[in-house]
Amino acid sequence: LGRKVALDDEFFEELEAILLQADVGVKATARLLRGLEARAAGARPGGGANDLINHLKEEVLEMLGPREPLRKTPSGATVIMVVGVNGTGKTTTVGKLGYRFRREGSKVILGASDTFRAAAIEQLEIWGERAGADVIRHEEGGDPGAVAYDACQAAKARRADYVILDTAGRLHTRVNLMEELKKVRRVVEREIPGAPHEVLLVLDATSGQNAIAQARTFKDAVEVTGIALTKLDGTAKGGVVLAIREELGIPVKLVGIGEGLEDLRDFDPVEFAEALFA
Amino acid sequence: NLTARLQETFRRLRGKGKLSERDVDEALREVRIALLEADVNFKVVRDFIARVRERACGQEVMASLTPGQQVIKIVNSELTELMGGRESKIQYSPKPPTVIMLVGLQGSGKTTTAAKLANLLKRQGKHPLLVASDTRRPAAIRQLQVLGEKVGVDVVATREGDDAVRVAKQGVARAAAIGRDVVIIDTAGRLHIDDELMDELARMKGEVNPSEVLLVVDAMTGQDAVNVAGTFNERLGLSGIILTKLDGDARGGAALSARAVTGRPIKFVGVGEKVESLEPFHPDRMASRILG
Ligand SMILES: Nc1nc2c(ncn2[C@@H]2O[C@H](COP(=O)(O)OP(=O)(O)OP(=O)(O)O)[C@@H](O)[C@H]2O)c(=O)[nH]1
Ligand SMILES: Nc1nc2c(ncn2[C@@H]2O[C@H](COP(=O)(O)OP(=O)(O)OP(=O)(O)O)[C@@H](O)[C@H]2O)c(=O)[nH]1
Ligand SMILES: [Mg+2]
Ligand SMILES: [Mg+2]
Repeated sequence: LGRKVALDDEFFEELEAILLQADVGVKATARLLRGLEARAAGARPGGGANDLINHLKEEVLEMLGPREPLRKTPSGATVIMVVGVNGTGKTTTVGKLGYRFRREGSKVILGASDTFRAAAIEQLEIWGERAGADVIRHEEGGDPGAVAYDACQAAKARRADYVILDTAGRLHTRVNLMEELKKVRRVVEREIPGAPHEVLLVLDATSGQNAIAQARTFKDAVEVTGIALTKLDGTAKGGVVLAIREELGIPVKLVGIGEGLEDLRDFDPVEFAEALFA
Repeated sequence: NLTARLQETFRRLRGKGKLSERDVDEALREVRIALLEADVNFKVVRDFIARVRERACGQEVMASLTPGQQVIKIVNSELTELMGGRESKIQYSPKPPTVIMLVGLQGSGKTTTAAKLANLLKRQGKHPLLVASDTRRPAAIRQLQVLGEKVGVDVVATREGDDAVRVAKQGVARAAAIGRDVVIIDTAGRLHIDDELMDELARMKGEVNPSEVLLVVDAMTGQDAVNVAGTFNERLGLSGIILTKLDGDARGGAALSARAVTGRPIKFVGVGEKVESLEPFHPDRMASRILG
């Protein structure tokens, strides 16, 4: 194994630094590197640093799992609930998603279930206008469940293809607010069979390990089916989604790459793995 | 938690007899893991551990009957010192109005913090004016107006799409004209790597001459905190930091990263969505929170 020069401690330390600085986290990084050591041990002699990095990318892809598309119901309106902690990009993502479905020719209703935050309803109305989607809203301070109810009724009456519910940002540690969210989900379950078909947790790519606690709590409360990872146009890598996929089984479905109507992409695991090492 | 893990580590190590430097390194590995899990930046952790190592290899640990506790004490005191002093005050200008600019990434809590700060200063006897310089985000102006109404502070606003720098200048001029002593400027969230928008902030600073340029940082920010704080400080020059959403359970390592890379004081912390939820920064509490 004379050509082992590239596979020494220093190289592994460099890889560890890259992963940790990408917010992959201590445990997931250790798992990835252990897996890599196992592969390196069995690797052909003379394989260099590039081989290892490619192995590592494969490990990352394995952790991320296969691509999972957004769920769509074969008949009636598909209901998508958008949830997450404060400021992650939920309202903006609802607007972008509405626009995407409109471009595909679908009829879209947006539900302004954030009845709490200052000017949240106005913000969503502007996005609805931009996307060409109807916005169902009540007054500020109203009951979020009632808005969800009306949005579902409107979807049935107007034969909408999609209902996208924007909810208020809430820290996962606020038990009463998580109860409120569960209630919104129950309203939707009652009104449309199979709903909500998708519960998207919006995570900010700049967040660190706390995103795992967020994902766990939101999953337990309202059964998150996918993640929209926003603000990937910044310098943060969003590595925390590896641990979330591995420990909680939640796949990333969408990524936000800007503040404009079109800045939404399907999650591409290969591109993501490449970007971790860029 | 870390204390328990360190005590366990030392219990095991002491079993072999006298402590060595290698034993201390093993203990410091536990500290390193705790800091990384708390989202302190990788390089900041490395520098911090190197700094602590020297003290940790000294007599206070080696000769102690409870070396684990000693290491915790050292780490805690070094971390508290790095967190800075308790400077939870606004730097007022000798020539009013005092201008405060709030800057930072998208969604960090600037608009809400602007209203909170106005509320705080009003209660301290000041006469603040809020300026809605985020002319970009949908309904941002409206958001600040609603919050301004809530705290009983006037908001200077024009229209979405107007030039942000001009609105800021107008706001300051208005404050001077009606005798307000503090102007709080809410700016649009932006990426530190967006040159055009960072230039806009630099121009705004040049025009309104603020005594405070405060970076608003989300407490759950991870490794990227070092890039964001570093770049905002380089491009603009910051006078301080406000850490938001500390009412959650994020350990808040971003605080140490931001301090380490800018040297600026963390002046206030946001601890909720209500306008009263702004508190002075406590370095010792932050240190123990980060250590877990
Ligand atoms: N650069 C960038 N900014 C984004 C992205 N997604 C959202 N934003 C910005 O992030 C900020 C917050 O977005 P919102 O949609 O208001 O976030 P939210 O989760 O609805 O916030 P709350 O309802 O207050 O909890 C806004 O300035 C958005 O323009 C993204 O993918 N990239
Ligand atoms: N729990 C909690 N929420 C906060 C705190 N500060 C702000 N928020 C919430 O975080 C979200 C974003 O706050 P904004 O004030 O809109 O953030 P911003 O930085 O102005 O956002 P942009 O203008 O889009 O960059 C809102 O839902 C706020 O209510 C805090 O200290 N604690
Ligand atoms: Mg919102
Ligand atoms: Mg704002």
